[in-house]
Amino acid sequence: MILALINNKGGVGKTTTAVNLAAAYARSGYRTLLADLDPQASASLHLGRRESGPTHIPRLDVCCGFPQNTGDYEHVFLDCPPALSPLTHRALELCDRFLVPLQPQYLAMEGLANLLRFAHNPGRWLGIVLTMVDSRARVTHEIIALLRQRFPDKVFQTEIKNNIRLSEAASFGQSIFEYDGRCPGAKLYAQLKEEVEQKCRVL
Amino acid sequence: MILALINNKGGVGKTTTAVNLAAAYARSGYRTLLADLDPQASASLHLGRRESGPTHIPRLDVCCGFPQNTGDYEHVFLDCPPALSPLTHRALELCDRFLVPLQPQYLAMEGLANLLRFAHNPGRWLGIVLTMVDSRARVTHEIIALLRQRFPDKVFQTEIKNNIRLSEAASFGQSIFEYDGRCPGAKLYAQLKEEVEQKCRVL
Ligand SMILES: Nc1ncnc2c1ncn2[C@@H]1O[C@H](COP(=O)(O)OP(=O)(O)OP(=O)(O)O)[C@@H](O)[C@H]1O
Ligand SMILES: Nc1ncnc2c1ncn2[C@@H]1O[C@H](COP(=O)(O)OP(=O)(O)OP(=O)(O)O)[C@@H](O)[C@H]1O
Ligand SMILES: [Mg+2]
Ligand SMILES: [Mg+2]
Repeated sequence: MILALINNKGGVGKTTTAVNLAAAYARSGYRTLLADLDPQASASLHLGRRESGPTHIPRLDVCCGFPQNTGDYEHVFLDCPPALSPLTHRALELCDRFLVPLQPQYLAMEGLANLLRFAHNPGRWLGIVLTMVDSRARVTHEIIALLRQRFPDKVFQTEIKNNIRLSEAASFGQSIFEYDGRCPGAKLYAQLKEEVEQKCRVL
Repeated sequence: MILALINNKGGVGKTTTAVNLAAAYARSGYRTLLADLDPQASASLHLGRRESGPTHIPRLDVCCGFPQNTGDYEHVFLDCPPALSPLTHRALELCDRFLVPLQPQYLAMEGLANLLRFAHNPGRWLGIVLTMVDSRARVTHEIIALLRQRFPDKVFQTEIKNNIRLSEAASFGQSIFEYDGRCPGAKLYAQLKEEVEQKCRVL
């Protein structure tokens, strides 16, 4: 299964989600590839690598740019840059499904409408993953309720809360599972992996 | 003076800084233009507009895309999308100076080196504005110290702390000054405007 992480809004947790989902799949035994389509190469840096090859996580490889050969892997994750560009278009063609990491804010809703128009093939849309959720802010709960109402069955139950350990892990070149496997961020990404796997089976 | 806000890393506070700096300049009496170069149009949305024209803030206009005529304005702010693209290149040619809003994280340092190579005319670089500073995180202070040592005189003294009111203001189509003029976010952006103005005079 080839899964793309797409959102033209910047800094919403695309790379954090791609890295930790790919790590969760590798940890449960799947041969997994994380393709870093972002010229900033943040997904590779997040795993402490600067070019294609194996990572320190068993069964998880990283490749910079589009993968040449996906046949060797059971699951492939495409981390996209924040733009509706030809590159993102190609990732949408290549993937079996795509996920939209989204920070629950009003301005984010505008971008989502553009993104779904750009993706014009809604059949592959797996859904929305809520990221960097700040449960203290009043607007957060209003927006999540709006999203669940507007896109029933598309918003994952798992909500990834704001958790500083997630960005600390990236600074140390690790997935959240090696950096701090007992923190809420690790539990939430493990839970998200189960939910993604289940949703892929159903569709 | 034409000032561009540039960083290829997404979600680091480019738009938030462009909007609140432009509003601070307009509030102190300057005829100001905020040019929204991002196809996502978040700067215009942040001020409740969907096309070029005056905003509800006296002396502040918004334009979508590159400004045709900057002669009518004393200060122009260019809000750029998160990419080192031809559009960003053009903004770098057009501006008198550019500012790099930066979230103090390890991965952010990598992107900065690329950005400065891309900008290849460092004379116009006004400096780094630290944004979304989370003073609870240990890595934050380490990184700020590294940046101040590595780029002496380039990192602004004003550090914009994490403050949920800044993102709430955006949801309501207002600058921080109308939304909550007494919160830390408003004081910090007012202080930043003074520091930017002073630095522009010196160079
Ligand atoms: N749940 C979370 N809690 C706290 N910090 C987070 C969380 N998810 C991501 N972050 C941090 O937020 C920042 C943005 O995340 P990330 O780089 O994954 O976003 P992105 O969408 O890939 O950005 P870009 O648009 O530049 O590709 C990073 O510093 C990351 O460490
Ligand atoms: N100091 C701050 N404290 C809290 N939230 C902030 C702060 N600055 C910005 N934000 C929020 O962080 C998110 C990213 O900010 P913003 O959209 O300004 O970044 P950007 O760099 O313009 O993003 P893009 O790369 O998509 O253009 C927004 O939701 C914004 O409201
Ligand atoms: Mg990314
Ligand atoms: Mg922006």
